[in-house]
Amino acid sequence: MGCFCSKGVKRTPGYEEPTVLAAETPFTVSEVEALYELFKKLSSSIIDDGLIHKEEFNLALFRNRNKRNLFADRIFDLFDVKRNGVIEFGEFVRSLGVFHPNAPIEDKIAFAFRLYDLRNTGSIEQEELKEMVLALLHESDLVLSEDVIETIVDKTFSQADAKGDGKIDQEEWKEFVSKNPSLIRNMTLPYLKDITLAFPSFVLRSEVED
Amino acid sequence: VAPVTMNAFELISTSQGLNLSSLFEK
Repeated sequence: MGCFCSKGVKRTPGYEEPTVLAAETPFTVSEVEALYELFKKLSSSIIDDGLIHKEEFNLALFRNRNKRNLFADRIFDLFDVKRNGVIEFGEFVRSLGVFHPNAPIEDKIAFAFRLYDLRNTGSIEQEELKEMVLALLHESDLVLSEDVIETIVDKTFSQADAKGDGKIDQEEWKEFVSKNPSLIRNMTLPYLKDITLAFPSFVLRSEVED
Repeated sequence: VAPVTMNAFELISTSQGLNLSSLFEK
């Protein structure tokens, strides 16, 4: 049965068919359609062009479009697969798919690695780890002395850098996460399982059966 | 937990910038 509602609906420039995205991600077609509702909201919050700009991303994350945050920047850059400065709908869904509770754990581990490999060198270096700790402290009320920061970074590095070559590669990262599974807890958003409840309007009009 | 005993990655993972659940708040 066709749907009279979706005919003539204006789609955003990077729009991709929910059936295609559902086939490539852990989302059902209904969930992709619900994500489109969320995407439309986020991508029109400042500039109504159907693309998520960094300011819109920051506004949604922090309620502040001008807030700068190293980790939010990294997330944005990883979502922006085409590297054109904006997040399109397909990029949004595929990237969020990694955060789905049913996504393969290997994908979550790999995504976290890319997130922390700040300079995209294929490994996490000690300087990068320290830079991230400092960025975290900068955004929180936590105050630690330089000595304590060094101790935390050194200790973590000695545990994760099994080969002792001064950098954490993907293999070492995988091993480290398997011993410390809480490290990728933030790579799962339980909310994604309820996305159709949060954004039901389009789902009710969906033309495709899951 | 005293911060000095924390794993640096564990500390980092608490960043608000990594908490994407905020995207879904209405």
